[in-house]
Amino acid sequence: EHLHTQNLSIPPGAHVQYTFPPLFFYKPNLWWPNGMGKQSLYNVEITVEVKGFGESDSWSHLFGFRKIESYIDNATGGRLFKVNGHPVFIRGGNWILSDGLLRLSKKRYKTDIKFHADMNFNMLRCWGGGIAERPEFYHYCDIYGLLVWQEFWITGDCDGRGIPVSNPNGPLDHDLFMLCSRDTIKLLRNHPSLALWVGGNEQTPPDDINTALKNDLKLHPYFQSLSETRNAL
Amino acid sequence: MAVIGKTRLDSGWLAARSTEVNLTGVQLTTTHPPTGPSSPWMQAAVPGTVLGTLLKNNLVPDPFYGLENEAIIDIADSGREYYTFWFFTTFQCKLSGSEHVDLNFRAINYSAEVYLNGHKNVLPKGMFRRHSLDVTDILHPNGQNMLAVLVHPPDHPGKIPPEGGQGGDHEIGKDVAAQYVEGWDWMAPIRDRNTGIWDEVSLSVTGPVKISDPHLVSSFFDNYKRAYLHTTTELENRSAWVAECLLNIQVTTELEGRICLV
Repeated sequence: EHLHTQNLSIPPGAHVQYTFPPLFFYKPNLWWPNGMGKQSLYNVEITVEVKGFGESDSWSHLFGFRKIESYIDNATGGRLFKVNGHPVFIRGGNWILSDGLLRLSKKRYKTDIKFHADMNFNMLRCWGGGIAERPEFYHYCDIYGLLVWQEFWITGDCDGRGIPVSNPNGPLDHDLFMLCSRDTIKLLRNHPSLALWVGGNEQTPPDDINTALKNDLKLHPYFQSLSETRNAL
Repeated sequence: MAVIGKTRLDSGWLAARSTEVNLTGVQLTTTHPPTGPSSPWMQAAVPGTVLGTLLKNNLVPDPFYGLENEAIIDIADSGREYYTFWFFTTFQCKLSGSEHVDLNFRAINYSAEVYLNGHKNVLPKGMFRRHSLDVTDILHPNGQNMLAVLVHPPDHPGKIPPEGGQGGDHEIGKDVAAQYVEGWDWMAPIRDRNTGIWDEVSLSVTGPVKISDPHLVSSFFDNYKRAYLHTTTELENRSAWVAECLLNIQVTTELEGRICLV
């Protein structure tokens, strides 16, 4: 039941988007943060074969079944997290980046991230003055169960709250900022450890950017309706 | 016939400061390629930054030790061209009839010009964006290809005030780039502002149809007993005829212990 094949005709030069029928899983092994259970991962593989050519392209990614919710707690003003319906006590650490000369390697990421998991952390916060972390970073967070809070590239100091106050309207090119954001979201969005996108560090992005980010990142209406259906059920 | 799939280009790169190379990108990738790590060319760390390459060749002290960072000239004092670098490599790739190949840069800081076998492409600004060039038609017929990339630093590298401070003079905030590079209360400024081909470079060979950016989403019911995997993908037919495709999705789980799936 975890295999589906679909015939498709694609016109010459066309760029299309295709959605598979949903694949059903009964009692899947769920992905849990460090300290709450196993980080069960499934390998999802997509291939496309073309008549008269054979296999034309393939793609694969480790995927974890989990549902992450978070909301601001009115009593404390803090953000509360739930994973698979269970509240999580967040033991988080700041993450700037692996190396100031960007000598980023799988080996280094594995060591750094396992180190944090061994210290009993269950979240890493990628600070807005650093980088959008790389797929290899997220891969090991998937494996070791570290939830990731990923900030976009806005900081209070450089974007309107520093001394001297500078760039109150953020970067010069907002379209470029949104293009980079959208491409980064596509690069990282399938990792089960990705728990939260955050506009910036100690600063809200300029209104147009903030509105666009919120709009791009809200749950697709299809899944919104699904979750409402679920509640109805 | 090239093998379908991705090949990383992470070895055999050379680099040189742009002001020390009197050739154009067209000449570098046709008639006058560098022959090896002889001045002004040096072995390069790709993926990596300009400073990482200079350190690899012992041309700067290691900024992580003592006050050595003070001995490295800051881009504000040297000017952007001092950290504008050429990166050069060659690669073998020979396609059959209906194969296509993309040259992918997963991240470049901050903008670049790419020359492949004498053909120029511009990689627009932005530290956090992927670039993918369909180079099928500009591969060399003999399969031996020459690639040169001229990488430019961020537009606003800024200047570090004598008192330092968080984000220096904040000029870097005008660009879409990492801001820590002007220094923060916990670290010294990075002299080249992390200029370079800082993430993986790869070639991806496909047939006529290419898969892009699949999106995986799960939904749960009955207290997580019932789950669905929703998958959307982009597909591109780069041939001149209708492609009759068979699209497969398969989900397998890592197996417990020593159980093997036959």
